[in-house]
Amino acid sequence: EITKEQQALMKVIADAYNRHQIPQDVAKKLLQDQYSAEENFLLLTEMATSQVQVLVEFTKNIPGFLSLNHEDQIALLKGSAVEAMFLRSAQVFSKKMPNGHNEVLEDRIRRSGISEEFMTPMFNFYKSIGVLHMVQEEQALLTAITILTPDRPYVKDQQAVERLQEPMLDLLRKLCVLQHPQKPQYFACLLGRLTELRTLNYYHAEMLTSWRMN
Amino acid sequence: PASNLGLEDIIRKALMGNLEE
Repeated sequence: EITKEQQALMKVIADAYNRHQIPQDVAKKLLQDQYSAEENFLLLTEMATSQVQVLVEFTKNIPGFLSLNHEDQIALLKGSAVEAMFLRSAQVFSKKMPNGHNEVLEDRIRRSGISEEFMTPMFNFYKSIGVLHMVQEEQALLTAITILTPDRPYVKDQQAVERLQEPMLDLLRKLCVLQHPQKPQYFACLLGRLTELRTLNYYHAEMLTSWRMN
Repeated sequence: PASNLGLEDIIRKALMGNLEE
């Protein structure tokens, strides 16, 4: 059973998540005509910057986040930005887009110069998220849980972060039971994706280096 | 432009709400 307080929390998180999306004009550019390698690089950089801004705006709305120590806020965002971006991108790929748009996007990313060894796990992750068919509330909560990971580097007051993360985990667990009664392992599957995300985050620096080099 | 900033700079500015400055 989801309590009234939990329903309110879910609404705040889901609303904030829906409100803060990459601006249409930035997203649209991805589907436009051919770009040179350099333009492609700049475009993806612009997208990444926009994603970080959107992520920060979303995070500001997570109840209790702004009451954390300011440097801890930055440490949490810095530690989770890449994972949150992969999560958001995975959801873009899971959405039903107009015919051909998925292919254009995938092709653009595949031709961006990132080495194949990083590309494969990334698209595998997108697929593994896609098959879960998460509802928006689950996506929003999973992102909030990712951001509120207490053991990110340089976080001083881990307990304060845990106190914010625990209610989200409890709510997500209940939501999974309600939304997917026929899949008792669903919550565990979602947490498993977070582990996968950590691996992607770990290789992200190397991935960027390969991108820049190419 | 924001694209020339590092991740931490973008986060700090967005947290302070003055990315346009």
